[in-house]
Amino acid sequence: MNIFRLAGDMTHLASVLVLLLKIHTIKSCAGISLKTQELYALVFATRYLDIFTDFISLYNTTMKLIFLGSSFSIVWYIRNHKIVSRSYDKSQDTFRHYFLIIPCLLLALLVNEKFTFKEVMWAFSIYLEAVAILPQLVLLQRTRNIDNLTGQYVFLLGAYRALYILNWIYRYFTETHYVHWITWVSGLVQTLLYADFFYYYFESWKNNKKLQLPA
Amino acid sequence: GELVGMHDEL
Repeated sequence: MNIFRLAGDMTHLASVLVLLLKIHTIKSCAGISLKTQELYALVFATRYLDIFTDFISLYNTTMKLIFLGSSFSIVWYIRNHKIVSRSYDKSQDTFRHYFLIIPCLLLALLVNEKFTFKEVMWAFSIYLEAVAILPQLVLLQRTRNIDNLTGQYVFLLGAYRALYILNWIYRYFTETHYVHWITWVSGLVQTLLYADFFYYYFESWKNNKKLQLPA
Repeated sequence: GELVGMHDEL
């Protein structure tokens, strides 16, 4: 565990907390894509199949449980909570899951570390995580007024990915035989998807103006 | 420490 990895995980955790804060305290999910949240739930469900078989550390298991629990409860809140679900605008959140899930599944069948059920599911989760933010980014573009919590949520998710890249660079130089092409390439793609968002996020911050993405 | 064959990242 290095400082970049820890900072990345904490940023990821912070993003989840920001979203839960919005849902629990403000009782709103306005501007949040249910499609993206469902994809994340699928990402964690398929990636953490090893939760009961491979023990890495207490930290690792705890974080897995947090990400699994929070992602499924967020989906439940947006879909089923009496008040929260009212703020969900289905007509704006139109991205199709299948366009992302099917290509990722096919890619996972072709490119994986080992052709076993668990490894194919793991590779699938890595590919799917890389693109799972797309419905959220599309929704942001359509939203005239992006509220602060939504902007911060997406920013923290992007920051988490950027910190993971620093973690890989650090590990590459400090550990022997640390080479993981699947996570590196997917992680790089995932981080690049945020580039445009980051640009407008910093612009709005610098000029002290409300965040708005050009259509 | 590395755990060979295990995915130790989240």
